[in-house]
Amino acid sequence: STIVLVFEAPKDFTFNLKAGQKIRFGEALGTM
Amino acid sequence: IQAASLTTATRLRPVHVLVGTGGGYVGYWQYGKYKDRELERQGIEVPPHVANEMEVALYKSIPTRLLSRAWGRLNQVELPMWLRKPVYSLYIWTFGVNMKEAAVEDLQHYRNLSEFFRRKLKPQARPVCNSHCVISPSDGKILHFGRVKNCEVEQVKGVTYSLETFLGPQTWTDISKGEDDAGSFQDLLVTKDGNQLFHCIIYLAPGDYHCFHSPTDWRVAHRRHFPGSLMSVNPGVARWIKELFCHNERVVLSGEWVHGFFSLTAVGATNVGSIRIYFDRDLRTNSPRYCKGSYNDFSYISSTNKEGVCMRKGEHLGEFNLG
Repeated sequence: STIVLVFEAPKDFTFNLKAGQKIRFGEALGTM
Repeated sequence: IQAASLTTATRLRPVHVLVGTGGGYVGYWQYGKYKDRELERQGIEVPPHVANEMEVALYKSIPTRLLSRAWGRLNQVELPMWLRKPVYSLYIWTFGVNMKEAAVEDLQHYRNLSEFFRRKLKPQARPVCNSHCVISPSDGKILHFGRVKNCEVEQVKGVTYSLETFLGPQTWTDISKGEDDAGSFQDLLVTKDGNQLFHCIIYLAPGDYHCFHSPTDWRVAHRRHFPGSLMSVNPGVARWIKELFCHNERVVLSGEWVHGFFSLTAVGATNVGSIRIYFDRDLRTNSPRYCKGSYNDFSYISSTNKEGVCMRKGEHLGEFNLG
């Protein structure tokens, strides 16, 4: 199964992720 | 020569033809992968081999929904006490499940695999990050993320799908945008000047914790349920089938957060065919009958509830179920 988030945010929103990395519920996805 | 060819033809059996063609296809496929590796070794980026229409149609013809419901029925069968430990231990070993995080570690507690699959975690097992406005709604693997450009979203690097096909038409709010600035579907979604549209795709592997939570503080106003196929969403398949997420059964929750539009979509798969949203008891997924390409809408905003459903960051939102 898959979860897809689509959302609007100010231009300076940045993800602190790497494609392919494992992630757990509650960990930061990104911020302004 | 005539006699020799005749004896050869009579000795040739269908199994030989099968082995010959199968072997030939595998050899051709391996040669293609060898060529890709050589190109990558020279630093040349190789575009992913996307399935053609015939291959997609062939894959979609597999009765994945029927298989999924049968798999679900099987996993609802209550296991006798003596069988629970070996069955769940095999599952734990196969998919690398960490039972120390489970709210109930005793394997005898779970009556069947379906219950085991829906296990909850100890509250302290997943602390919610307070310093970031968006958190991961679930455990999993980040398939892709970034800005949405030209209404296309990448499911994995290099393989895209249409955002409008995925979310369906923007009819969940009465947007009063003038004709001239209606622009593309993407412009319809962005409600505040200067904002951009972002996306993130998280793949949940079979052994992962399969409940999902609210990724931020937001108000859920609308649910759109797309019945559909239940093809595997494994990263390898996501690299092979373009628009995979637009074919599969999915539930789109949309609403607003502090910066405007926000949506979370749960996409089903073969072994995880059902999606539950805790505050939406009317939602029924993976039903036997549905019209291809259809979807059904439901609004959480009513005359008595102007807000919709308010969700706090980290709050329990829903779960995937087997079958």
